[in-house]
Amino acid sequence: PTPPYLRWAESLHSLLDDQDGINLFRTFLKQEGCADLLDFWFACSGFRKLEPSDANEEKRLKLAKAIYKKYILDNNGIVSRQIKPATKSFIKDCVMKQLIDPAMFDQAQTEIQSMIEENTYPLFLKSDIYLEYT
Amino acid sequence: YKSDDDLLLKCIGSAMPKRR
Repeated sequence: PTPPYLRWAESLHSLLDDQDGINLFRTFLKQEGCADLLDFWFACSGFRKLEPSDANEEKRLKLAKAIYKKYILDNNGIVSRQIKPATKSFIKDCVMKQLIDPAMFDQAQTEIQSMIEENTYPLFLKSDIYLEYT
Repeated sequence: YKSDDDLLLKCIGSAMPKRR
């Protein structure tokens, strides 16, 4: 069978599907000062998994606000700088009007994912940290 | 109430693949 670290080079999803791959990628991103990109990507996935129900409405609202505050509100943040202004105002609107939808971060997540796929993921595959691991 | 950071960490963890 193919060793995990070779599968990580096949696609971003193969990398993000493996806990060791995530850990190594995050260490690399941390060195580059952009671990927030990965944290945000996973936060969006985790948020989407929270099914709307009467029991967790408050939690979903609190979580949506927390994601918004930490990654999107500060325009100088690494995540915020990679998200289109229209996408940011859409999320801001959802939070302000308390219209909490499981898909409200989907577009922002897609934009961050494209940036990772085009930029940090190829750099990771060429990095010392990955080459030493292999 | 849990802090925002705690909530975020749990959310991020919930999206990660389970260890084999």
